[in-house]
Amino acid sequence: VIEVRHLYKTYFMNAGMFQNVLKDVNFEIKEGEFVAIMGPSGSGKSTLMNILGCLDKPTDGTYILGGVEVSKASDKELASIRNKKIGFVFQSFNLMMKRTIMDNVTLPLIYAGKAGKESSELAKRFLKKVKLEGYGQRYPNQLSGGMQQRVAIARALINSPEIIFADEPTGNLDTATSHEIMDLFVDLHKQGMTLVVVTHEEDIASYADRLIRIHDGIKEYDGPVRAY
Amino acid sequence: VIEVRHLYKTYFMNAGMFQNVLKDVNFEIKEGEFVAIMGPSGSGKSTLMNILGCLDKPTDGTYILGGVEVSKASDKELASIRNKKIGFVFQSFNLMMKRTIMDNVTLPLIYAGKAGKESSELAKRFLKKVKLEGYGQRYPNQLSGGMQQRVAIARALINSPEIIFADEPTGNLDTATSHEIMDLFVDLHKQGMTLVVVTHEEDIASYADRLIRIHDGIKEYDGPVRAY
Ligand SMILES: Nc1ncnc2c1ncn2[C@@H]1O[C@H](COP(=O)(O)OP(=O)(O)OP(=O)(O)O)[C@@H](O)[C@H]1O
Ligand SMILES: Nc1ncnc2c1ncn2[C@@H]1O[C@H](COP(=O)(O)OP(=O)(O)OP(=O)(O)O)[C@@H](O)[C@H]1O
Ligand SMILES: [Mg+2]
Ligand SMILES: [Mg+2]
Repeated sequence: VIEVRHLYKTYFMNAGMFQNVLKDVNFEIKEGEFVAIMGPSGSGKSTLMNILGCLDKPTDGTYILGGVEVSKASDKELASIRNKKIGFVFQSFNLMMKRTIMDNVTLPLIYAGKAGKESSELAKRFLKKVKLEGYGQRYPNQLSGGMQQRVAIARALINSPEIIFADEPTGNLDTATSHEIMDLFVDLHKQGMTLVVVTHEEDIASYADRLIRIHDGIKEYDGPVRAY
Repeated sequence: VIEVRHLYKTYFMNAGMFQNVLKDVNFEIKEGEFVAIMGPSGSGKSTLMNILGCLDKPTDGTYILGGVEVSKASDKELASIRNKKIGFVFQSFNLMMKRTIMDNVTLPLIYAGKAGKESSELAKRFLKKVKLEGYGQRYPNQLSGGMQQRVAIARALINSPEIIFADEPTGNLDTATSHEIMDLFVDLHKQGMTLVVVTHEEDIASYADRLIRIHDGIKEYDGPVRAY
């Protein structure tokens, strides 16, 4: 369902500065796979995730998602894929600080044109899955770091997307809560969802079937998690 | 150097809602100690750190820092202690997004009245310690999550404070970089700094001499890290 060929990403900054962040990245992910991505800080994982999640475009190379060549898609097409097929958990959560938890979690339903009177029931169900039932009327700054992370997770899942991209979803969670979240991801995986999870922790990576390691923007390992 | 007695923190929200977040917390930290704080997501660790770091006041109880009763100090006194004695690494970094990395790192020098022509040399030295030399002219949004976290760490250290409060300083860092940061903390500890580090990871906690566990706002363990 995901094909990445000769992907390059270069950031251009002021004063002629530029940085080659992704360099000739190639891989395929089949529908229903559970892939972990690991690599040092600054190696390009979030940059890669943003391209996979249709939030950014590569500088060069091809990205095909569900048969659609994303690198050539119009903004309108990209938005439609993003809103209907993808759930994205950001490394820094990206919650709307001035809106309630309920509004934050139901946002993807509005974007996908699916909002209706069951939205709040659906939101409560997903808040319950991340152990945050009862927090719907609070604001993000009234929640701890790990609670905000879980709101971001609930928001990514509420649309029952086909693909979940999670950028360090357990970085702010204690061990027990991290495992609860990974169990939730395993459940979704069993129901057929494709999952791509960036993590810094071997324990979390070991929930996946496959591991891709990135170093300085280059893919340096792509294979089973266990054999590593 | 730190004495906390019968500390309570309650948050009051709209519609008569309130939450008792810290409940009768008591402990002492001697000068030069290295303490780790662990506990589930939402248990009150950041709330406690904010009070210890003089960024917030308790609802009840006493907090004495370096002999000064913080709970009774004026805002001016609190600011002076904060700027001269304390280095704080926030769980969500709190960088100034519109200012360069250099400006972000040298901010504490300005607050402590120590800014001068050596500020930028000092900043470069600390950026080097967190493996970010050369990034001084960039902006936070041009850095990865783990790089932003390291900028926050460099900023906390630049004033050579007597006490460092670090709220999950390695949450966004890969294992190797996490250990580099902890080695840096160990160095500072050997030079006499007092360190209080909140972490979710046992590996990171084991760098400390002592462990305090918080659960639902109550201190439930206070003793050696190893014996646990
Ligand atoms: N400004 C606030 N108003 C209301 N409640 C708050 C506020 N800040 C924090 N809380 C509540 O206080 C509790 C403890 O929060 P705190 O941030 O101290 O937890 P934590 O132990 O640091 O968690 P984490 O490991 O997830 O970072 C949480 O239940 C949170 O909802
Ligand atoms: N908008 C941008 N402009 C310029 N450079 C950028 C930009 N965003 C990211 N970078 C650079 O791209 C590189 C990779 O960043 P990325 O966020 O993908 O890393 P990462 O692997 O996710 O790291 P971490 O584990 O710390 O989150 C970094 O060196 C960073 O400085
Ligand atoms: Mg990242
Ligand atoms: Mg916290």
